Amino acid sequence: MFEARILQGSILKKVLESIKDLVTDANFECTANGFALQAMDSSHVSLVALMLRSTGFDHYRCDRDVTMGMNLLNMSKMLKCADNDDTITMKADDAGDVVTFMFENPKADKISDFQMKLMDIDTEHLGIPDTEYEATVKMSSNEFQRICRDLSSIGDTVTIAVTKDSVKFTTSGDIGEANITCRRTSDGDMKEEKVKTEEDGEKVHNTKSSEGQNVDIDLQEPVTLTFALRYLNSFCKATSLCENVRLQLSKELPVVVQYLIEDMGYVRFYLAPKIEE
Amino acid sequence: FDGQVGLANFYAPG
Repeated sequence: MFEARILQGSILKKVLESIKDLVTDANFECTANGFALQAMDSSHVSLVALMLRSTGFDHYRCDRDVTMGMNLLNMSKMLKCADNDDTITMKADDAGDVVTFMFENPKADKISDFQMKLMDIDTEHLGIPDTEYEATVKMSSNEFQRICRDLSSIGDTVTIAVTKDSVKFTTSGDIGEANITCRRTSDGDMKEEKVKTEEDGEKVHNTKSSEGQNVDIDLQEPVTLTFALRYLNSFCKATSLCENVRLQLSKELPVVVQYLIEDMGYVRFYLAPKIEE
Repeated sequence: FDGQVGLANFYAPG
């Protein structure tokens, strides 16, 4: 028997919204530790790893390990039927072929249950070793989303260059090029963004970091890597899960983009870099 | 080749 009850159902809804466009079908691993998932996109270029620890649930019971194969689009359809302030309970029998989602409103006067058929999914699981990354950047998740969105209107890839004082995002395309530099900041510091295009030369925006857009950089070695923006933009669908995003980079390794889920765990995205031929 | 490599270049199954 697997049973997991989350008081803040919106968290589960947001998690699904953040991964459903990247991954079609995925196996959720239910263990005593928690509710976890590892899945690659269809091109095997990016990977999502989700962990919702058992201790973060209001109620959690897992008598024995269960793998639940789900179509994420269908799961998302079901979870969309829950209100944001509903409590969500997931239930499955050990040998069953359905998962039940139960939604309960705060007044406990409306209770819904939805059954979804489980699937047998043959997936490849990758072993991701613990790695000491050369550069770790922590910044506002909204800011990261904004940068990825803005740059994708100009180019298809972004080169991320981390030094001890700044992280620079660069792209180029048919219409020109763009550089956005976020300086390592502390409270009240100014953030500088430089956007350069062939048409209008160089514009410099200085904006107060009034929204807590501090950039923390932990650097062992300066790193420069290039990534496809369309995947990063997809990862940014997790923005509402956490105020900050953590980027981890090392030469010749996939970037790790992590959003912490308060008191519960994380959703991590891995993206293989683009390499020179 | 657009320079995009797969995750299998970095991580082994397991």
